[in-house]
Amino acid sequence: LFAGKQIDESLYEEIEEVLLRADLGVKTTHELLQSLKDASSRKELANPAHVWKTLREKTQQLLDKVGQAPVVTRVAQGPAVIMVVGVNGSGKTTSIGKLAHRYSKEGHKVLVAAADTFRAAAVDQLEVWCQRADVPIHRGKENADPASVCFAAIERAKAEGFDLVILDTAGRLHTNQGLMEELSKCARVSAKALPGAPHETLLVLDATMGQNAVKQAELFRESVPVTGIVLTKLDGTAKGGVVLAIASGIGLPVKLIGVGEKMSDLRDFDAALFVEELFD
Amino acid sequence: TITKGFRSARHRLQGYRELDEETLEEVLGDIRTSLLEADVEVGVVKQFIATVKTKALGEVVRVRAEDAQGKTVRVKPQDHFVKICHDELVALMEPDEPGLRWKQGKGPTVTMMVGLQGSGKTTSAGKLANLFKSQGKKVMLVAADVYRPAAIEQLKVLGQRLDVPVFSVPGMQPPDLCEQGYQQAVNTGCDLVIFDTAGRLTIDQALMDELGEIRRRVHLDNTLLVVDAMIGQDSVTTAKSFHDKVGIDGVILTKLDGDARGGAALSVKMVTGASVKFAGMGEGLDKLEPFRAEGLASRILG
Ligand SMILES: Nc1nc2c(ncn2[C@@H]2O[C@H](COP(=O)(O)OP(=O)(O)OP(=O)(O)O)[C@@H](O)[C@H]2O)c(=O)[nH]1
Ligand SMILES: Nc1nc2c(ncn2[C@@H]2O[C@H](COP(=O)(O)OP(=O)(O)OP(=O)(O)O)[C@@H](O)[C@H]2O)c(=O)[nH]1
Ligand SMILES: [Mg+2]
Ligand SMILES: [Mg+2]
Repeated sequence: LFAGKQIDESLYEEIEEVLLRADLGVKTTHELLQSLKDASSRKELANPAHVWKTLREKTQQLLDKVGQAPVVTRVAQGPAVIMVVGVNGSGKTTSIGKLAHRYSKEGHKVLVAAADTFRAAAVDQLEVWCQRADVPIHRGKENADPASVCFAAIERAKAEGFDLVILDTAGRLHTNQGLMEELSKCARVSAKALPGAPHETLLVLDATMGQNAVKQAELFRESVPVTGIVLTKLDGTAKGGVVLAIASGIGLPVKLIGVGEKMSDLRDFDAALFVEELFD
Repeated sequence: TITKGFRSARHRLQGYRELDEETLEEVLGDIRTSLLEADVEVGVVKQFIATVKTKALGEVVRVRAEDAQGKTVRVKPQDHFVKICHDELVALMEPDEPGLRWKQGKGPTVTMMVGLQGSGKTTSAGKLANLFKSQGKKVMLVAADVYRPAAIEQLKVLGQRLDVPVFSVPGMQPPDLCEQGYQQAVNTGCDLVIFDTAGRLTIDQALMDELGEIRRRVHLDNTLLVVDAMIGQDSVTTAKSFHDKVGIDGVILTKLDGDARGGAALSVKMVTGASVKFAGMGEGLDKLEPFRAEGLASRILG
């Protein structure tokens, strides 16, 4: 990487390719390149090694700008409610299994709500995770209105002294207006059961996704109060660079990452480590 | 040179223009940006641009003509080039063999679904079963995902909805399941048997070897890579690895009912030669369509 002794067009081409391959997308890639070229024209960059170092810093700045509030697990009144949303197959149900396990180990009394009442064996799948995490599951009737399951789960949590409720919702495409409205209703109805709920709304994004993830973040945030991202499948070969486009364009922070299919494969997002892996 | 200038001047008089480097410079940049935004892989974009540029340079295109009413119609040379790109995309993505490859002679046609986690394999297996059952074929599904919680249950629910048998044996490993499932399909006179396998990472050596073992045990007529239309640059790494390990005959591109551009279709085709055979257009078991290269080409070019 540092073979060339001068900062020239081929260095910028190499940088462009690295950023594009990491799924940062055309817009964010060109913004970073432009900021490097500006720094170079101001004589701030001495050599290629310096360019790469500055690039790492500027990339990290994009993430630092959106801040890093931890996941809400405690509120003044009643249980904290975490709603988990995202497109089909992104890893919501699995991530909830991991979260239930983590928070239960940390001493929380967790209740998981099976509000995906649509997909084949969705409730069965969540049930297995709840057994593994040793956490109770609240389920509704088959094909029940998801909002009613959210409502009933929060009511039950209040009545039985749970301090944390995690809502699993069905996968849906952000382009499906009917399903996005259904999701808004789940949030509204949760607030009826407990003002302020959902206190945390996590958008689950698959690290293998390309530029469509930006649209997902925009539209999900229009329907529900998304507060953070869970970036899954980072144990694979994809870099997940689209979260940089989301950080710079929409301002949503990544709070957690999924690094495997086991219950313990969940980590807090570490921006410095993420940037390091990006350029690895 | 004199002859080139003379020829192009004569062309211009007749309403023709030659596609040259400077005419194409800007539109090439726009096409490149569009393909990258459509999630076509970086190397594939480079290769594609180089190919169409070679095709287009020197082409003489009509920029001025008269329509039926004698009115002058102008078409920019750049628009001709975009049409060349579109046609090239269609030509590249069009499958030589549309649909499934059916076994010639006796015995069930065997189809195995493979792909990354969450791409839509189980649902697509159900959709294929639905499609071919409705065409009068006798279909069987094999639940060879023994890892994901309730994966077998999920396939069984789909099988029940379609009244299609699902072969499953508690505690049995995937290679044995596929081998015995195939035998069961033979014994019950099935025309088609579909193996649903677990989602896996291409860097998971053990799970990739598992696919290799299934391939050793049963002759596979179709190995279909199930790809989420939203996938980004990782499409090439993924497709190459599956192709190298087990050989990909075709692709099912899922979740096209969303607004992902689906550039992965081009990337996968370029690195494996495998075309999209079916498009997943929704969660319902009837939401599977035969692949149309024309439609996807427009979507990718954007
Ligand atoms: N390798 C890997 N696989 C993951 C990770 N998270 C989830 N998965 C897998 O991704 C697939 C989909 O996960 P689910 O939890 O069912 O996803 P979902 O978003 O709930 O799916 P729908 O409810 O159908 O929309 C499963 O095979 C999971 O095991 C991760 O961090 N790493
Ligand atoms: N909108 C839409 N959703 C789809 C389509 N195909 C599959 N899905 C959904 O995507 C999610 C994942 O589908 P699955 O069939 O479980 O995916 P999979 O590849 O078997 O997942 P793993 O076995 O965990 O690797 C489910 O919510 C499906 O309903 C499609 O074409 N359109
Ligand atoms: Mg789920
Ligand atoms: Mg599956």
